[in-house]
Amino acid sequence: MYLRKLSLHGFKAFAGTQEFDFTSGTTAIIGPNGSGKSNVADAIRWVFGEQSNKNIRAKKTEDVIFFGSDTRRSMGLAEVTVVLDNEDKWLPLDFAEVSITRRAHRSGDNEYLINGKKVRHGDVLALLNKANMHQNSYAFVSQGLADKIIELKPFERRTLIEEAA
Amino acid sequence: MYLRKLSLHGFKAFAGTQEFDFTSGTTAIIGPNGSGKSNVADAIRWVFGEQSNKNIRAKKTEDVIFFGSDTRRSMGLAEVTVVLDNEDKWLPLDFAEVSITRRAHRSGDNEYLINGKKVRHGDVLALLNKANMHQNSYAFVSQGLADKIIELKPFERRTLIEEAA
Amino acid sequence: ITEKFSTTFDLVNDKFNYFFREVFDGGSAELKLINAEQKSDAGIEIIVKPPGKRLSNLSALSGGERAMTSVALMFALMSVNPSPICVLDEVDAALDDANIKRFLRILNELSQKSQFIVITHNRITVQDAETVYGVSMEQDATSTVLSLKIKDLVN
Amino acid sequence: ITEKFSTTFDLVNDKFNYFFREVFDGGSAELKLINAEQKSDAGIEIIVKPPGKRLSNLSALSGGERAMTSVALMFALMSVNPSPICVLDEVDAALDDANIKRFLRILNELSQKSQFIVITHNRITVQDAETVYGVSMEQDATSTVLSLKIKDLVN
Ligand SMILES: Nc1ncnc2c1ncn2[C@@H]1O[C@H](COP(=O)(O)OP(=O)(O)OP(=O)(O)O)[C@@H](O)[C@H]1O
Ligand SMILES: Nc1ncnc2c1ncn2[C@@H]1O[C@H](COP(=O)(O)OP(=O)(O)OP(=O)(O)O)[C@@H](O)[C@H]1O
Ligand SMILES: [Mg+2]
Ligand SMILES: [Mg+2]
Repeated sequence: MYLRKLSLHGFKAFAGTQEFDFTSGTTAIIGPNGSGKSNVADAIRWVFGEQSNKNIRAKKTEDVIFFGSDTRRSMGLAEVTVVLDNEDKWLPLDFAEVSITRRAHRSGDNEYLINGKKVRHGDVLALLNKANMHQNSYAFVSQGLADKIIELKPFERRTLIEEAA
Repeated sequence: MYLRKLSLHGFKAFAGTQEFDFTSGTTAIIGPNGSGKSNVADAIRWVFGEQSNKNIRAKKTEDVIFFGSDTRRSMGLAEVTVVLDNEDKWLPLDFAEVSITRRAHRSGDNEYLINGKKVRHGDVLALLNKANMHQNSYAFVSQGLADKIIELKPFERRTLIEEAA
Repeated sequence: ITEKFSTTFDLVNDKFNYFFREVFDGGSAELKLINAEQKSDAGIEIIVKPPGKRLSNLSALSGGERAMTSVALMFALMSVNPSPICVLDEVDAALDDANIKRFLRILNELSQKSQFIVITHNRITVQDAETVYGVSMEQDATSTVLSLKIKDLVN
Repeated sequence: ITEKFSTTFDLVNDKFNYFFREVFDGGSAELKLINAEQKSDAGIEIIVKPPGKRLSNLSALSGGERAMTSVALMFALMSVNPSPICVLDEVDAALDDANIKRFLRILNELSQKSQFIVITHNRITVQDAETVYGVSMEQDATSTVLSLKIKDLVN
């Protein structure tokens, strides 16, 4: 399984619709300071069901919605969609590809969809757990936290091993 | 006033005597990971009377003394000397140059010398205060703390302004 | 401590030492289980020895050495129990060129089993990637995305 | 709040805005005194506006924008009340090339009054310095120092 497509609309500074087409190998993302690279990492965590605002550098739900600029009005909705390539049937589903969408409204409401069908937050987590993608996984390293794993307390490191077990 | 010479002996990984000759302009220090660059910054803070072990990445006094390696024995003493160029009489002293030395022994004792004469810790601080070099000054930025000033709490930022007043 | 935990612990410990030696070009690293008998207090200590240096429990390491040690442990967890997708945001910021090359060598090894999305400012990391995307800020302070061919970058 | 404090505060505030606009090539920055009447609780809030973007109180800034904002405030304090010696350890690690050049432009301005010792992995920062020292680790895990001529480096 790999992340084939990522589409952002109204998520943080991605006001217009922007898309990434990834391959299964390594993709580098570059750009000037403040251009939106870490926002991409936040978008991937977010669409996978991230519940902790701190992990996506937000204080409240609405902080992920484009808040406007000198020359562009703020938006009322943030939407991120990922399309996962499931040719290798890593996910125990009969689909060659699976899409997951998350939306946030100014009201604070969140919506989740799998293959276009509304589901609950727990359904997304259950699906990803089957794919071996846990919430606080070692596979996501945020900016400035390259030495996060060794900064953890001894009992916190234990949970990492438990997650890998 | 500027730092003309820095000499390290037995301080952290500087087992042998190593010297820097600086100019009054900008000096860059480069080198591979783990080679000893940040130890140089620690040495400059230390010789200027730093009392907080945390600011020089130590847990106790003896951590600054060379603790040995696979092929070299540990040492019993760490010594750092700086020679300050005082041609511009920035320091209200009649000397064209002023040297400050700090030594640490395995016993935990610290010694300070100004121009070769033993002095107390307070004398070094008093001298540096005359030169407008305060202990927790904004003029020293440690590795990984580039955004330190904006991470401070509001009342801590106030003390920075007070220091500059 | 269950049977499953201690098997995984041993596997991760082996791999941690293997990847540490790869990134540091020698030396050794070890995970130590502490307070094992007190279930909820059980924890893991990290003891490392960069090549030629004394053993240390992390506090004397440099900025780059800490990042490399952390990366070695992350690689160990990824190799024992691979996550299909891995996102790394400027983990190479504190590394010198020689360490970046060693880091990338292992990344390539692991990218057989996992997809890596790597945010970086470093030229060497970019040249090593299969695909490159540029993100930029427009006049109206919104982000846009552009797929770049590697040859555009090297010039 | 004394007379001296508020004069210094105004000076630093002016300079902060000036250096912020230099490093960000536009925008604005401001220090706000909060709880001024409660002596020991008085504090300073930072409000910034990168060019084209909305006003923010720091939490939405990127890693590089945070470092640049911090550096602008440090430069403001240094220009109002210069310390003769300034030591910076990899403050350029999170910055892209364009921001490093702007950072160095200001450093050169301030180096008339202060001596700067800058630890860096960045090629641009090295080329800009008057003197360069290389630190290396010997086989016996001890550090040695070597003064380098700039021309040795660029090759
Ligand atoms: N809800 C939002 N609406 C509009 N813009 C936002 C929103 N949230 C964050 N931003 C903007 O996104 C920018 C930060 O982007 P990001 O952190 O992704 O930068 P980056 O490319 O990672 O930069 P660096 O190289 O400095 O780490 C900020 O300038 C911020 O103003
Ligand atoms: N008392 C000591 N005796 C011997 N070596 C020491 C002592 N204290 C620290 N060291 C060694 O110094 C090294 C760290 O040096 P330093 O932090 O200066 O590296 P650096 O050049 O700044 O690297 P980086 O680019 O990764 O930041 C460590 O490898 C550590 O083992
Ligand atoms: Mg970033
Ligand atoms: Mg360092």
